[in-house]
Amino acid sequence: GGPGPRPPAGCPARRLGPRERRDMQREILAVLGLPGRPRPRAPPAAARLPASAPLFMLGLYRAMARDDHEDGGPPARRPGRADLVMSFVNVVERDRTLGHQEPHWKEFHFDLTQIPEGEAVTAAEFQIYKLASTHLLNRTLHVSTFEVVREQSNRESDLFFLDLQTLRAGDEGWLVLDVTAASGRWLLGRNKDLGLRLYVETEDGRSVDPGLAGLLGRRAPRSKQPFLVTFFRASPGPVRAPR
Amino acid sequence: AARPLKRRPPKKSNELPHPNHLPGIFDDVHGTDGRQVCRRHELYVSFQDLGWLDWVIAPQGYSAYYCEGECSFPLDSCMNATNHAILQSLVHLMKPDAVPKACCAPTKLSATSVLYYDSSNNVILRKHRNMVVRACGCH
Repeated sequence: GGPGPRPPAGCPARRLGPRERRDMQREILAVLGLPGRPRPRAPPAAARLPASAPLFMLGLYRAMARDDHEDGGPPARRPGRADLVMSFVNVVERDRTLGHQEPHWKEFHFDLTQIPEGEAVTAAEFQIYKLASTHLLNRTLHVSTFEVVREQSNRESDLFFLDLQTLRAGDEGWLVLDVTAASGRWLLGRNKDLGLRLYVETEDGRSVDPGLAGLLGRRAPRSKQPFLVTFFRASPGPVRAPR
Repeated sequence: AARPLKRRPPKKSNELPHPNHLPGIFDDVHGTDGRQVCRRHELYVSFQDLGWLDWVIAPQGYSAYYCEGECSFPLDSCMNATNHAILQSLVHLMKPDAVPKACCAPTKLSATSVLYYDSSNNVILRKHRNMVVRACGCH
């Protein structure tokens, strides 16, 4: 970096060898709490398009960086008290759409194995983009979100209710669903994927295919693909173990 | 003989040297023997220089600063010092071989945030506490 500290008198100034430099980098990575040595990233051309999760996280980063500089100022709404935010793009998507028996639903699975130990979840949101639906005029729709607690082979899965949002079929934009209530189980069963299931109903309780209601899944453009974002607060400052 | 007019003692300003007051270009930042008094210095940590940019999304690096300089008695006006540091500096004058000077260290630290990919392509935003020196002083 910039003009670093001058070595105290009597300490010969010397450049680090490649191996020492790698050790130093690993040491700085450990202080920064960043896992492992970064892999060289050469994203394929398609991946260079802006993706929904990084775009959202970049907005959070700017809010947090502003928070850092306005020391002591009122924390921005988000990430507020969180000191670690992770975003997950969904790994598996399953639909029970038209042509299948009702009710229709859309299901997303996320790999949570990267969630670090000792972090308390302060909030978790599932964000899914909704286009204006041309099939349902401008009717009122209810979108309910459940956690898939356990899948059963011979009957419906065990579900745990998380959130309900009401919107108009003609609305367009990001739908933010609160899934914080599901986080209690994550820390217990970290190696299990998180399954989220969405149902859409009209006012009179008729089941609607989420795709027809305008909800986008994995086949959406990269900048509109659904993702999960989780806010953590570290348990009291971990003192780094002596090496 | 006419008593000389009593000069009013200058009004004693009672504010403490502002702990974050960094020496301006006109402040005498050199101690008696010409060495720098304890203060904050520029230090920029560049992820680019560390070859991480292929992995850290933002920032390219950040100003971390560092503290360096003398804690010689009388502690300079722009220095922020704990009472202990003042005592230690005094005892050092009496027993220089037995007790070292107080040392120049951060008195206020703040956080910096880093946005990066983890090994599963998830995007992580982490706030790192105590990574930026806001003010220095003698301890």
